[in-house]
Formats: sequence, structure tokens, C-alpha cells
Amino acid sequence: MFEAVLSNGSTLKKIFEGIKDLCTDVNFDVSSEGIKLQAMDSSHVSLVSLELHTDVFEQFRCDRDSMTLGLNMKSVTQIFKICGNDDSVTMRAEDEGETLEFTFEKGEDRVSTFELKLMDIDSEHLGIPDTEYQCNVKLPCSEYQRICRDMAGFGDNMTIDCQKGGVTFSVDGEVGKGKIFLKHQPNVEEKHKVIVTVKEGVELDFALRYLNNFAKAAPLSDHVQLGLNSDTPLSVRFDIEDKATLGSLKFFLAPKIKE
Amino acid sequence: GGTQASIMSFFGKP
Repeated sequence: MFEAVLSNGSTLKKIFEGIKDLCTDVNFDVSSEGIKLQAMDSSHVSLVSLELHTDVFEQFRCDRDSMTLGLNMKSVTQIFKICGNDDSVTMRAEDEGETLEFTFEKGEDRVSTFELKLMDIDSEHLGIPDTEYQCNVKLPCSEYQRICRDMAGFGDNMTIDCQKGGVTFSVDGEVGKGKIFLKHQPNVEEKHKVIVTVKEGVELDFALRYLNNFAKAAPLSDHVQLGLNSDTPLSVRFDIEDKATLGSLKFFLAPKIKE
Repeated sequence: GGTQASIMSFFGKP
């Protein structure tokens, strides 16, 4: 049997909202270590990797070595509309069961339950190498969200140029060119902090459609962390409630290759 | 704007 209780149900709601437009169906891989999810978008340009450690849950039980729960994202996000912001959520599945039961509770006054039919999803697991990035940028999620949204008005691609001292986001579109520079700002109040760590400068082009899609996970944490290496996928990481110990939602995006 | 690479060309099967 699998049973997990999360007092802050909105965390799961935000995770699903963050990935629902990228992936149609996903597998929840449950083990005694927690929940993992790995899925590609339908064009195989990006990859979502979720890790929820048991620390994020008030209660966590998985009797088998592993269980795979196939979820349709549209249905899950529909179910999570039932979940109020202050609700706790309990997920429960029998060992050979065909459903995942969600229970949303606020105190004992209001209890909602929905049994979701599980799907059999054929998914390929890719090996994500442990990468040390040449450039790491930590910036407020609201800033990331705003840059991606504003730049999408001018073009389809955005160049991220990370150098010592700061990071420049630029777009070159039909109506003209624009850029936004964020300075390395370690000594300001936490919510405005921008930390740019550079071993060697990196400049890469990415599709804004995907960068904007990842921004839907912004409510999950205050800061987002970008990892860049030459000619490798960009890593966009949201730590759950800004605590890596609880887990993270990571997106990887393949770069545009210059012709 | 360059050619979009596939994520599968970077992350192979484990």
C-alpha cells in the first residue's frame, strides 16, 4: 500500500500546475525514498524531473520496493481544483490497485475525496548525468517569470549570456532587439537577491515557449536556479519551498544549435 | 534562430 499525507496540499497543486502544459501523462514512481517523476514533452525538447523526498510529507508509507502510478495530467489538475489552499492532501493506492485516491481536508469540517483511475503509461527513462555547471544563476522566480513573459513579446528565442558580474537575457526579433541585464547582487534583501556564479562564461540560445512554460512552476519557491554549460541542456530548478532537502522540480531544455 | 536540438541527444538511456 502507498499512503502519503501532505499538510500543505497547495505544494502538490503548484507542482501539477507547473508541468501540466508540458506533459500529458506522467508516471509517479513511488518508493520508500519518496516520489519521483520523469517525463519529456511531446516534442522531446525538454524534460521534467520531480523529486519529492519523504521529508516533505507528514506521513509516508510505501510497502513495496516501488510502485508506478500512471496519471493523466489534465485529470489530476482537474481534481486539484477541489483542493483549497489550506487543505491537507492524502494520497492512497492499494498494491495492485487501479486507482489513486486523493482526500482533501480542512480540519474535520470539510473532507473531499476523489478516486482517479490509473493509466498504463509507456515511458522512457533517460539518464540525467550529475553535472557541474560552468555558470549558475539564482534569481527571484518573479524576475524569471517577468523576463520570459516580456521577452516572448519580441521573439521566439532568448539568448542567455552569463558572465562574471551578471547575466544578460536578450532577444532579436522582427521589430528589433532587446536585452535585460541582471547584476550579481548578493548583498540585498533575500527576495531580491541575484547570485551569478561563473567559472567560465557561457552564451546559449533557448526557445522562449519552453522557458515560459517552466515559469508556471514559479509559485513553488521564491528563487529559481539556472545551470548553464556550453552545448548542453539548460537546467531550471525550483526547490520545494526553497529547501533542497524537501525535493525539487527541475526542467531541462535542449539548446538551439547555431547554423 | 538556429535548430532546436532534442533532449534525447544529450540524456541517453541509463
